[in-house]
Amino acid sequence: PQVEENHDEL
Amino acid sequence: MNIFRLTGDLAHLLAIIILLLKIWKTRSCAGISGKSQILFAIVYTTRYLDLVTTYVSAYNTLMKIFFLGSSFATVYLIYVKFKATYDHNHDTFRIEFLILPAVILALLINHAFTPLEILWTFSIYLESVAILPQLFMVSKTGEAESITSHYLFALGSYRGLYILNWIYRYAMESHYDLIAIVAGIVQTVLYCDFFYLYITKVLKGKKLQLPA
Repeated sequence: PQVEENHDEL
Repeated sequence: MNIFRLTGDLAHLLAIIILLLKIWKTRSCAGISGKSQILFAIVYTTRYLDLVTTYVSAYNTLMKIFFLGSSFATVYLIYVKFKATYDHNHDTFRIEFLILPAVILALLINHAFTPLEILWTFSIYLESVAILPQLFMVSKTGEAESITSHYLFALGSYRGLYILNWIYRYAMESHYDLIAIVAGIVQTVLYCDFFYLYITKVLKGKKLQLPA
């Protein structure tokens, strides 16, 4: 699984 | 978006609204830690700088604007409008002991060494401990108004629900972000003592009294 760079969570 | 994250965001929204209404209706911020509210304002400011650079969704943008606006409004109400009711004798937690370690940790452990990413990481670490001045104040005064404990319950539940969201996203989307997950677990664990008191006392109509 990849780690998220752009943060889509609040 | 999943149900855990949505209910988490709504619990967060509810907490902020409960606090604003409590201060506005009672025209008093007694029992509220202004320091925690300052930390939350810092958390949202450093985390939502991408408001102007990246567009995720209308929901995301609207919530960020609300969290930013409400956190500054709360700080204003505490330190300006109703400052006569601010209990600075009990709101004595040294927040520099929370901010500095968060800065250092963000510089050491992050996903990318870019200004926006460092600030995002700092805000994640700071949010995990931002409630400490408030919990410290409740322990010092030995009690909390029931409305304040409802605020704390909603605020603590929000990140707890995010943990379920992260489990869901790992299982369904094989997406995970260890920094957010570890900080979120620390943040939720800090509320455990309060959750126990809330469920065993406040829900039974008793006042939240900490053993002095």
